[in-house]
Amino acid sequence: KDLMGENEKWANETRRLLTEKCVLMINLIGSPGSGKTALLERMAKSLENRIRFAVLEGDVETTRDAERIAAVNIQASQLLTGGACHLEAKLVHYALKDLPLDDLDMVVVENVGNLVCPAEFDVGEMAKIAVLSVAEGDDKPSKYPLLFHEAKAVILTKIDLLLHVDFDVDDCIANIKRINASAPVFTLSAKTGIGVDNWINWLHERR
Amino acid sequence: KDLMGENEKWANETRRLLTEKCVLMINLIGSPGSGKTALLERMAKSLENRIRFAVLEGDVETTRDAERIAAVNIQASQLLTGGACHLEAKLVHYALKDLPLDDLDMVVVENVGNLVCPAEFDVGEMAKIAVLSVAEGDDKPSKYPLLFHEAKAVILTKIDLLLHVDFDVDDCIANIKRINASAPVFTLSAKTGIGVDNWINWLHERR
Ligand SMILES: Nc1nc2c(ncn2[C@@H]2O[C@H](COP(=O)(O)OP(=O)(O)OP(=O)(O)O)[C@@H](O)[C@H]2O)c(=O)[nH]1
Ligand SMILES: Nc1nc2c(ncn2[C@@H]2O[C@H](COP(=O)(O)OP(=O)(O)OP(=O)(O)O)[C@@H](O)[C@H]2O)c(=O)[nH]1
Ligand SMILES: [Mg+2]
Ligand SMILES: [Mg+2]
Ligand SMILES: [Zn+2]
Ligand SMILES: [Zn+2]
Repeated sequence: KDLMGENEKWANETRRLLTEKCVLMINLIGSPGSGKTALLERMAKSLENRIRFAVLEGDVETTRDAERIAAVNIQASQLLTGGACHLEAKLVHYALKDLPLDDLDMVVVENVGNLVCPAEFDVGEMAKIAVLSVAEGDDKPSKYPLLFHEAKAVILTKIDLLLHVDFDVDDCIANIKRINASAPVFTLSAKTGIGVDNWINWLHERR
Repeated sequence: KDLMGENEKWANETRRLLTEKCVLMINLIGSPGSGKTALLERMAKSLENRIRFAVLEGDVETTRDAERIAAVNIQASQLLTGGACHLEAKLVHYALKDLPLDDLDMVVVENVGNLVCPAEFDVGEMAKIAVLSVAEGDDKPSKYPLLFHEAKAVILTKIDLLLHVDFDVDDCIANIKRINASAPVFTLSAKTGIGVDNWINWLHERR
């Protein structure tokens, strides 16, 4: 439809800009509370300027997430939709132009908390990354397949909670593989730091 | 807009039908994995036919949730959107007409897992019920205010996990009260059953 064509024009503009500036952009998509912001807080610690990155924080309301990122000394711009359930390419494009792209290796878009709609919108990213916490249940990839199909990688978060929740990691990975045979699955905890290095190495290789 | 007007016509049709049949309808809205289906499984046990109810299960894909409800001997119809991130009134209206309304006291709509869009759509319910799990974080009401503003009651689920997550119940309730002064907040666990009776009593009083 026309709106999608319009979105795609902006996504391609963004892709052109990022290629020219040699900046990697990833689009983190997951439910509210899946742990996206916590993962970025952890990455700020673990990356220690090995990869210089900034964050485009997408939310319906509040600047809370951008403030959390700023508190760990990473530049963050808060994008507020005021109601829309997903970020679109035009909004992301304008926010990008305000970042110091010449001094960055990577931009992370944290999309609005939502497992459905963000998967449908290209915002010019190199990769969509699906974020699912072990508290949400191992059947979620099957129930929300588009995101897991589109993702270039999947992150299972909060694995420190595995002792206390009914989550079968093998079942969940099998569900993911049925939908997407090639995306690697990273199991990690932003709380304890376990597994975060493997995820960071994958990012390093994508640059 | 026209589409909203159209949706509202069907919602009012539904309200008329439910009033005529003396059936209470509630619309459960919360993130993927917040515990909506688990709560319905627990209600099937606790209600033991005191309130005769059926479920309209909304999902993007799979019949998993309807099957879980059927497995505890409650009638469930699976409504599949195939992509839409929320249920709409017309779909709910047609599904309702296939239920044995003369033999029911209540219909529960379990909406698509999503904290944003379902709050915008009236499907003819008497009440929207916001469902938030303690694993998601106590800042979510502020970040996704429309649902909490529209809800006639809020359910905080999975309280058995409180020892293992960073969730301040008082902060969360304060966040909710700022947005919605009158909605009661029920803290419960579908896993252990704690707090479920208070929720059920509220439903009883609404009939
Ligand atoms: N136990 C545990 N809790 C975590 C972990 N990561 C995040 N959390 C908690 O999960 C809750 C939600 O984390 P957020 O980082 O706000 O989640 P989010 O995906 O950014 O949420 P939205 O931006 O609203 O979509 C918070 O209470 C975090 O403390 C983890 O690795 N382990
Ligand atoms: N510890 C604990 N886990 C729970 C509780 N309720 C649900 N869960 C778990 O949370 C996960 C998600 O539960 P569901 O009932 O599928 O959540 P849902 O809200 O119906 O998910 P969607 O329909 O996909 O939006 C499952 O692994 C459940 O076992 C609870 O009270 N305590
Ligand atoms: Mg966040
Ligand atoms: Mg469910
Ligand atoms: Zn949506
Ligand atoms: Zn929607």
